Amino acid sequence: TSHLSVIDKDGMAVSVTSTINQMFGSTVYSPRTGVILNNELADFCGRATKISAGEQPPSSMVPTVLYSKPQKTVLVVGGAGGSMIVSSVALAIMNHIWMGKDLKDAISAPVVFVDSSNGVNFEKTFDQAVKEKLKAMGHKEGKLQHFFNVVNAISKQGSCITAVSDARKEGKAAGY
Amino acid sequence: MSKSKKRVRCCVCFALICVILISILLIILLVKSNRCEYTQAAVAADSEICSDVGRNILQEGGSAVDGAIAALLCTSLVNPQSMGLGGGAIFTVFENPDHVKVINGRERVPKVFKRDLLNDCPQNTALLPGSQWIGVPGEIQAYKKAHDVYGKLPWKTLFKPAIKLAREGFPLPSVLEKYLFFFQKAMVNSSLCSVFCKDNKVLKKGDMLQYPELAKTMEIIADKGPDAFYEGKLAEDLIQDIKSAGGSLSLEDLRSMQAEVKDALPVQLGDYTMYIPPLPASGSLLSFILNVMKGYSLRPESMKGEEEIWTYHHIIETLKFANGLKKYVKDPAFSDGNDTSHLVSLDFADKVRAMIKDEPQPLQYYNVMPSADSMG
Repeated sequence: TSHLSVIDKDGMAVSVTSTINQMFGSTVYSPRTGVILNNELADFCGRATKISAGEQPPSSMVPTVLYSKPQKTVLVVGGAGGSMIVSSVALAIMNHIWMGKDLKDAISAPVVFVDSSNGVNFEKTFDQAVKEKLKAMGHKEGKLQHFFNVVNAISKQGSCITAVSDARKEGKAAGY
Repeated sequence: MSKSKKRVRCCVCFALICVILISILLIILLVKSNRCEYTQAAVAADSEICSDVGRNILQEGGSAVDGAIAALLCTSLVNPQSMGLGGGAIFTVFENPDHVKVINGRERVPKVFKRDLLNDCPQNTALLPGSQWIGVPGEIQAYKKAHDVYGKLPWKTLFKPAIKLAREGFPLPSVLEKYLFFFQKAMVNSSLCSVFCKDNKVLKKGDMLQYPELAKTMEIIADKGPDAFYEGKLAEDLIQDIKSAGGSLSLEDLRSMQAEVKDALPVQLGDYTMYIPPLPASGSLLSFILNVMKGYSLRPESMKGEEEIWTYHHIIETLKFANGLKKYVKDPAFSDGNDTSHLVSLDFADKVRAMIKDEPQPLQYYNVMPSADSMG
């Protein structure tokens, strides 16, 4: 999955998330067209007991725009990384609009992800002392080895624009 | 002049110089802290090269949608493991607070599909390659709808940077190198090897990556318009290749694929209105998490000292309840009229917050339905 945030000079904001689902999708490559086909029907797994023609699979994608009139702020945000999208975007928003972190720190802060068995998975750089205290409270640590979470966002406050592409995927934003 | 007077004057001069220097320093720091990174427009993509492509389109007079489409086409080349023309996309487009639309080009189940497909689902998270999992691609349909409504530059212009990049090639990005290495065993045995291998080994950082076939495809779509992907020679070739790989997609599936345009769902979040995509996207889950957490009145101190532990405890507990609500995230056109409005309601968030205790509870407490995690 890949997320893009865009703001143009007229103030139009686009938050768009695009995917072929898992790594290289179905891995079916069309040699005549050069297109790699998705494996999006796998998103029904564990979430449905039946599927129908024409149905769209459930999606973790959350291309979002936040607007505050009193603060004259637009925040364009979204993420990539399958099931981790919702929690990593939620944490980035909380970090930025409530905890006072600038957009870059809000995105780069280590995430916590709760898997479908309620195992709590901590990103590698997560504070060890906090992690141990949470475990001591009774939270069961999950066994997730790879984190694919990526958040790309732009905030516009007045006429001041900050754009951040997540360093986790070695992204870099551009503007003028 | 007495010695003491000279000394006083020296001291005054020194103090004045210090005050001036400190003032200059403070002014520089103030200007720096208030300096805007950008003042006109910006793009945040997964790679610098594609952010640049989007930015250039904006500078040429393109709208945010134009910039997004050009940057997405670029991303399909730079991060082909993540997205591409064979996938789907969801746009949220904000023009002003009264006009925020969602363009949903998510894939759909084809007319003919493996009836017992869900029996092939794994118990744990796993990669699921194979043609039986292919949904009808909606990516280009989403671009078409978005461009029809919000495009400023000609459709063809948006494809130029990606076609050039695909044809001329570019050094393999290090992120893609990591994925190719991770995936090498499967890669060398798949048809993808014709693009991502050299001498039957996956490409390494610095190797040139080219997409001659995809460049031709993009050129056809650029010249003939988005419908060229869904009907005509290109669509026939695509369907034939999918059929050769054992898939069931048909020309009829492609022809009938449409992206939907709906109003974004506005959710109040303090000073902010948050515009989220409706189902089958997870906007309502995001709203649920933030509505619950809003009740804890988070502030910078919430991430300090002992309070940080409680903040994370509350976040984790909320995420557990959010997992239990995932069962509601499905295509509303196929969900038998299930009401999901509670997911974004403040009352429901209050109710759940009241259920969050000072210690974790057993799995069933959160009404968690067993479901596989995905890593798309």
